[in-house]
Amino acid sequence: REKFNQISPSEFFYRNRDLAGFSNPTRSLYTAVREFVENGLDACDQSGTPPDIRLSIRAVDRDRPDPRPYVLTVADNGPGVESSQIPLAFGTVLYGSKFGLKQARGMFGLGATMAILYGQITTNRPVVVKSSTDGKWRDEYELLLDIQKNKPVILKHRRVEAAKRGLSVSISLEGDYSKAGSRIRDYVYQTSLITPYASVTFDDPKGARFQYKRIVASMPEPPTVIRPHPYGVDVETIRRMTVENAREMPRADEALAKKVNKELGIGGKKGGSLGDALAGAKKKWTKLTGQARLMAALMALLGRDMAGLSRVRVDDIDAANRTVTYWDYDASESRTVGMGPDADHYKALAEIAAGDTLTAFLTKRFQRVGKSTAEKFAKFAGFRPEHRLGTMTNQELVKLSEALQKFTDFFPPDPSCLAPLGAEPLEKGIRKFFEPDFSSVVQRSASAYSGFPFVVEMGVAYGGGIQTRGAKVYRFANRIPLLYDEGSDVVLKVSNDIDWKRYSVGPDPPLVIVSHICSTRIPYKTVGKENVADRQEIEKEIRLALQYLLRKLASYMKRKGRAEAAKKR
Amino acid sequence: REKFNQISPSEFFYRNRDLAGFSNPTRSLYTAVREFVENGLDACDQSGTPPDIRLSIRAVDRDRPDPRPYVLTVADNGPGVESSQIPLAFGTVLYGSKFGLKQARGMFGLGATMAILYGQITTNRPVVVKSSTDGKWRDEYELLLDIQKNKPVILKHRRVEAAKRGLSVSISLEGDYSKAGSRIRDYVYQTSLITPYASVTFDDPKGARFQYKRIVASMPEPPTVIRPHPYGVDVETIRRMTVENAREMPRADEALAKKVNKELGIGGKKGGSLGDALAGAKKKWTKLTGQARLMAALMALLGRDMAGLSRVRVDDIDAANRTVTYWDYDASESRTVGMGPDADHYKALAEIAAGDTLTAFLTKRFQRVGKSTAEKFAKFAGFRPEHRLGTMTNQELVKLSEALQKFTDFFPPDPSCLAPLGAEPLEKGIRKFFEPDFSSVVQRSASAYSGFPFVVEMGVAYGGGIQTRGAKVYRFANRIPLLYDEGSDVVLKVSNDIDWKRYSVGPDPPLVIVSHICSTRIPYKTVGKENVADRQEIEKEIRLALQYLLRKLASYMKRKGRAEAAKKR
Ligand SMILES: Nc1ncnc2c1ncn2[C@@H]1O[C@H](COP(=O)(O)OP(=O)(O)OP(=O)(O)O)[C@@H](O)[C@H]1O
Ligand SMILES: Nc1ncnc2c1ncn2[C@@H]1O[C@H](COP(=O)(O)OP(=O)(O)OP(=O)(O)O)[C@@H](O)[C@H]1O
Ligand SMILES: [Mg+2]
Ligand SMILES: [Mg+2]
Repeated sequence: REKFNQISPSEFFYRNRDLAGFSNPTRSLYTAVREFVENGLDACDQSGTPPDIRLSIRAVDRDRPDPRPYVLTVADNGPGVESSQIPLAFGTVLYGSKFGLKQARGMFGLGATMAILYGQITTNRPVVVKSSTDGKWRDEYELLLDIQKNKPVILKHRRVEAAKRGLSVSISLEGDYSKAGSRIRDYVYQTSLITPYASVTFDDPKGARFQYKRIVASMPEPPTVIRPHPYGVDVETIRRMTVENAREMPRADEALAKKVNKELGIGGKKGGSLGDALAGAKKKWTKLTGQARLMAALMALLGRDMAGLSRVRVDDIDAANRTVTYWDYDASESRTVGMGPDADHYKALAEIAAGDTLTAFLTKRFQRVGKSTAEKFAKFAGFRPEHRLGTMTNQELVKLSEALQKFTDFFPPDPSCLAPLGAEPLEKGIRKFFEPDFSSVVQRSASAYSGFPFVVEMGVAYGGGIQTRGAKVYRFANRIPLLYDEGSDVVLKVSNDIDWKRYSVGPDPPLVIVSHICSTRIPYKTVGKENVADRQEIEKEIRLALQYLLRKLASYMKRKGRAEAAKKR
Repeated sequence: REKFNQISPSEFFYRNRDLAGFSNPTRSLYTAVREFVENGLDACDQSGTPPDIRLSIRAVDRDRPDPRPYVLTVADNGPGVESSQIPLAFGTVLYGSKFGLKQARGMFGLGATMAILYGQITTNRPVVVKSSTDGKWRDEYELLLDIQKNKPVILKHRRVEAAKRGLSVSISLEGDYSKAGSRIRDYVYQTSLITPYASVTFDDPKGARFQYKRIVASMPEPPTVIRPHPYGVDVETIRRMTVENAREMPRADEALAKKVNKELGIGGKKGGSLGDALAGAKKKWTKLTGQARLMAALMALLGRDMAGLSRVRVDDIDAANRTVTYWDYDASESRTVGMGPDADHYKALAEIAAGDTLTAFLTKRFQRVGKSTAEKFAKFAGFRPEHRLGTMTNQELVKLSEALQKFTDFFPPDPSCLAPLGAEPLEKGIRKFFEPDFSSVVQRSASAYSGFPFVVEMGVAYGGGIQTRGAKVYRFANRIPLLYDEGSDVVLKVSNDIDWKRYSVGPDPPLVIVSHICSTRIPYKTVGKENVADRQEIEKEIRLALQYLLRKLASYMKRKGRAEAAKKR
């Protein structure tokens, strides 16, 4: 007989931590650094603060050889996290503030917690989080994780005076700086390239300080949240949108009872009979408020007066199947009642459950759908424009969801919510870091995959200060440098396809390709965010960008060739 | 001000379902097939039943073009799932029976639920699960998933007479058989190769039947559960093992009160005073049972008699820090009390919390650690062999965990718990499927990575019925065919490194390589189980196996070359 168990999400990621980039001390030190740095940059981005990120890694015992325990600390000047949320944000997996549809580095709600988890299981030391949201008071927490329950354990909490706003997080973890060091330095250096408005300082275990001051003084426009787009919406999402849509069921408490009984004309007499209430409702139906109609309808259906209605909780009004399901507090059970179609109560209840019309739903809940597009869609999908969402059967919801994918006249997703780096800052960064003889940059116009808008920006640099031979590809997504597993990334797939001879570039050229994709959702292949899936639309934009830039390079190579030939003569 | 949310694990995998292999209708149809087939095979393996797996995929509407809804049904003759567990096993993510340390195809507790989730969000139809554990009665469930809450919703449940034992699961999902079909057929065919004792029947949407009867009549030895190995054990695991180790805290109910009061000599008098109880304890200490000593110690420490003790719940006895933490039911709060070191109560409580000695802990809780190895380890790690686990400070637990990784005299992990296919059945399968001129097979002796034992089995086949040109690699792990993302797999990494000229094999040879890794834990790179990480020890075994087989191939090629030359002459 098999023994079954439920495991928590933290337990799942503890057992399978290589999925999140914590496979060994080398990789884990790197991943912990990036998770904390990316959180700091996200926080500064969202509050419009030019980021000052301070990263320090020091060995606990300098005489021990790698792998060995390190103390990793990352501090920022961002908006911090408010006290009550700190234990949850850092001590719970799948808890965060970045689940909405907005461009951000974080998206899973687990990066920081995983780094803290790895520290705890290798050194058994708690994490120290210090946060000030107002620059006056700072909350300092020492936390451990209850990995089996996915809950934080608060060991210490104190509130002290603060000098400035910001957050710092410090963990002890087993790492291998001798192996991870060069990639951590690359990560810091590349972060500075793609975030030219951020200042990053890195104090390494050897006592060296790497400082990258901002080269752009002003913050770019922050990314914004957008409503979903019809493409890429499935039946589950539609179903949830219709459920939120149904007007809220009011609770039959004393205040409401008083109000409704008054309207029904039995307010004066204390607890007038149900019969009196229903008679009053029938008599005054057209003058009743929507709320009174709803309560009268429930009274009629369930045979209870307002006092009786306070003993139940209406859970579902299924207008399509003409049933009402409610929880009876006294009997402690759920009951379902059928409704007759001609009763007034049916009309009132159906009105509640019915929610918005199809066209109102589309224009309110999706981006860029106007009234005429909504009506055109309704015709295409075979629905009446005034069809109430709440009355759709499951069959109809599927038909609606499929039609949303197939209708070709929706405007493409709105890219104005995105915050690309911009061609100019990208070229500035490339020229500063590589000092090339030639560089060219392009920002493609926005595209979309599965309803998610994205923008590809790319740069190519040649010669000059570039020491490496053979095209070296620097990949970025939502301003995060991606340094591992390039073999499975869409950008490498495209660049490996290039026939270099077509562009007058010799074999093993001193060439750098910088690629940046930003989107409300990057289709990462793994929880460790190391490579991007080759969605068709993304692959196409990358290919077009690269071909454009390589043609520019080819012209330069030809001019250079002619200039050198002229020189020789 | 940021708004925080907790999402459930099903919500996480709904939003990020490409991580689990559900990125589009083509891939999703394939992944759904394999998740259900692998569950059926796992169930039959664990019950020692030669598997009969019936897979059917039919289009809901044959006139619609792909992608379109399909009904996918997988039925087996395994042990089924008992009624109360069915909604949880199939309707909850991270719920399953395969979290123990044993070779199995499943390991995450989410495969079946993800396939059901994908079906629901594309067609809104419930899953139908039918299960009979005894061949007399069958439970039939219709379930939907509450994705936000990670709970099943039971729409229907009935119990009918059954003809035989087994389980079937049937979902409606949007798929693309025109694109997924060839890989699904490959999957079925390769499953038959690596599981020669299983019969698999596949009825496809076109009405064709693919039947693979078993070519081996008897079941192999089933894999078994093993205790963990010292290597690859971290502080969290050690800490949990010591916590389980502490003897259970008995509940101070009436029955225990009677027993203890009797032992302390106040049993007769109804509710003798606390003072009498403690005096009795002091007088009779050496004759008291362990349980009576424990309760007397608590009485002394908390100043409560047995009746008073029933109003608290002891949560933690921290012998190292000499505190006891308990929940006071009446005050509804947690309290911590310090203990003096000389009191008898300290000795008794410490005995409880102390748990096993280090050597007893090692020999009982780990595989292959005998008394002498345990004592040798204690010396190496700098602990007294009789040091009680429960009295270790956090610092000492870390020291213990690190020493366990560094001690070189532990026996390697026990591979007898594994169930490899075997060289002979593997070669039989290879010869049947490829009809080659030459084949050679090897089963490497067991190795281990991070304390997990594994065995590599490999086969090479050349010429004859092999039509493809260029080495074609068939990858298997724990008897699962891996058909996607071979670029990131350790086996391709090794085979791409091969210098074929060394083995007298021309370019683009008609060559097949079959690789099978079995382990108590396969280090997959993704939740979708498509490729295996290149752990050093695994890469080494694969390389050695392949080199050995290619040398055999080289001898064959030379003999063949000489024979053909002789023929010419
Ligand atoms: N330095 C910081 N400043 C402000 N808020 C922070 C900071 N670090 C973390 N947070 C908050 O804690 C939450 C959890 O962080 P965590 O890294 O675990 O998840 P995430 O960033 O949302 O997603 P991901 O797993 O993709 O990184 C974040 O959503 C954010 O609200
Ligand atoms: N055909 C079956 N016969 C018997 N038990 C089954 C069957 N299918 C599923 N189960 C049970 O349901 C549980 C959940 O299955 P699920 O596929 O979701 O997870 P898993 O197989 O444990 O892990 P994985 O996610 O790696 O597949 C299994 O652990 C198993 O106990
Ligand atoms: Mg994060
Ligand atoms: Mg499974």
